[in-house]
Amino acid sequence: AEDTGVRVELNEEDDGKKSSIALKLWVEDPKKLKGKYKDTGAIEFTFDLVSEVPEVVAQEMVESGFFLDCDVKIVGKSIRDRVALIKWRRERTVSPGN
Amino acid sequence: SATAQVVHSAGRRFIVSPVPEARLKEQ
Repeated sequence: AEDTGVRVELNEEDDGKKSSIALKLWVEDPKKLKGKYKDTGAIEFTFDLVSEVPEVVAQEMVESGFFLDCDVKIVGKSIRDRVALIKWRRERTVSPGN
Repeated sequence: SATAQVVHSAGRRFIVSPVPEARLKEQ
């Protein structure tokens, strides 16, 4: 995935079954953000792989004061990339015999 | 405590915690 300066990682072990999963997001490179970023630490949240949209969660982070509106796209993309990877891994771990 | 909780108006819970230092050093 593209290096957006915002890192998103799993915050729990993925059992491959439940749709809602814990993620952790933090800024690795503030220079890649357009707005001035105040170092608040890592943000832990849950994300539903089936029903939620990464960009909506990014917007909620903006509205909660973690990021400025000008960075909503980069945060959304970072979450989207991680979610895509989680889904890809899940597809690969499905039994090939089925 | 090093953690803080922010609840967005939509009901989502954000928990702020220290950045994992070990992971930063991985790169």
